Amino acid sequence: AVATYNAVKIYGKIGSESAVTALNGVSLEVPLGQFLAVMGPSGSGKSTLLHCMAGLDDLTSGNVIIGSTNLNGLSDRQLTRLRRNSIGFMFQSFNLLPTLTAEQNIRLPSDLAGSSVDEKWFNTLIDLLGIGDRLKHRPSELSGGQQQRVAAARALLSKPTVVFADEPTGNLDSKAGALLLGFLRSSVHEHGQTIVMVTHDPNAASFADKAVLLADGQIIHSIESPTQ
Amino acid sequence: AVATYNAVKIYGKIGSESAVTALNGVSLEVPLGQFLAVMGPSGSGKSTLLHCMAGLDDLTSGNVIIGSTNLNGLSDRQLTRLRRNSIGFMFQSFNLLPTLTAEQNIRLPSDLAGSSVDEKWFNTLIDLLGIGDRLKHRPSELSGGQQQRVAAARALLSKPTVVFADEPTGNLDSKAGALLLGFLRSSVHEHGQTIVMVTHDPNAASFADKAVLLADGQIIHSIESPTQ
Ligand SMILES: Nc1ncnc2c1ncn2[C@@H]1O[C@H](COP(=O)(O)OP(=O)(O)OP(=O)(O)O)[C@@H](O)[C@H]1O
Ligand SMILES: Nc1ncnc2c1ncn2[C@@H]1O[C@H](COP(=O)(O)OP(=O)(O)OP(=O)(O)O)[C@@H](O)[C@H]1O
Ligand SMILES: [Mg+2]
Ligand SMILES: [Mg+2]
Repeated sequence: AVATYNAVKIYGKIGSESAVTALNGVSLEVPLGQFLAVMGPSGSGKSTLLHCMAGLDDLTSGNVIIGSTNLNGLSDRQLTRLRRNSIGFMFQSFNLLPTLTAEQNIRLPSDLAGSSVDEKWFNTLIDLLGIGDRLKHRPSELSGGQQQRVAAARALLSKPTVVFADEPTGNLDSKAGALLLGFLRSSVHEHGQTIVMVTHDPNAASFADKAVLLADGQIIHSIESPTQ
Repeated sequence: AVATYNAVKIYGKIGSESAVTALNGVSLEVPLGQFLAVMGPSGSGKSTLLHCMAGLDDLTSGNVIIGSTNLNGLSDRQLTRLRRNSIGFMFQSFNLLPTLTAEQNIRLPSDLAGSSVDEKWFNTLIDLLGIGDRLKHRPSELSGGQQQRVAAARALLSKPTVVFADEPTGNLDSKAGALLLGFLRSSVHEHGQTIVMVTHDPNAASFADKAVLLADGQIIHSIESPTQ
């Protein structure tokens, strides 16, 4: 469903002293329906990899393919449309709009895409994530874990083909975390979705089918069926 | 060093339908030199408790005492001065200033307080936290875990009497997390600091001397020497 070939990402002026090589030749194939965990030390390039795979940032060199589409060839408009129709993204720092309520934040991508919302599914999501009584509140009136769950609902509402989740349980207690992870796992099976999840928590990784280990912008290891 | 007595915090108009009772009568004494962990489900009031104990937010009723000072009696100016001189705070969402570099963010509280920085200690902190090569970058150019470590350096630089840390390892891999926690633990011993740390990670709590469990705005349990 999504793959990168020799992905290189350098921040800053190439060759300058402050340039940072965040991705140093990453090749990774994620088949349709796989739940992949991406792990590695802080600063190893995990968020950068996720953003480039989702078309939120350009690579310095290398390719990203989503479905059968090479992102390199797309115009901004085509890229935006692809993201809106096929991708759900949970950001490490949530990126909720502060002036909108939780419910408005959750519905925003569907509104922008002009697609109708499956109201039954909306209710299922809200119940599972336990945020039903916070829907009319703005992000500043929510706890950290509540904001994270609102970000999860937003990413999952349109049942996107590929879900990218950047540290989705970082602010959740173990019970809420296990609920979300179990739910992500069952979507892979029920709806044939593909999930790429960054986590530094081995327990969260144990919900995935496979884990890859990133260090200094390169994949150094991969584990099938990672268990605790 | 810090205590609350019957702390109640209600958000929104008391009695209105959207009012949230975040703290429902919390009494907690943290003796000088203790490393206390505050745990509980997402939304149970942990961040609210921390903010009220640090004087960042008012209680609806009840008292907070820092040292021998009751926060209720203080003017805004007195409260600001107390916070600047005696308190270090690590926020759940870091709260770094986006227009300042990492180094400027770290030094800001000391600059505002007009106090000089122990440069040897600054270097010790930066080395331990592994952010030496990111000092000239702004928060948007840092990974999530790097931002968290910058927030830690900022809170610890002035060696404050009381350190409040809201989920300080949420974005760190286990190695970086253990480094930070071990470091917090040794400050308690070496500098006689008091630490109140919110965490939902039992492994992080095991570094503390004592843990209390919050649920629906009340302390329902306390554990001496919490181990895994
Ligand atoms: N400004 C606000 N207005 C209304 N409700 C609020 C406000 N701030 C927090 N709350 C609510 O108060 C409750 C406690 O929030 P708090 O942030 O203290 O929880 P927490 O234990 O830190 O949760 P987490 O583990 O998710 O960070 C939550 O239900 C939250 O939605
Ligand atoms: N805009 C930018 N400009 C310069 N350097 C950047 C920028 N964004 C990220 N970096 C650097 O690229 C490296 C990789 O960052 P990335 O956010 O991908 O790490 P990560 O693995 O997600 O870390 P964490 O676990 O802490 O979230 C880091 O050293 C970071 O400081
Ligand atoms: Mg990251
Ligand atoms: Mg919180």
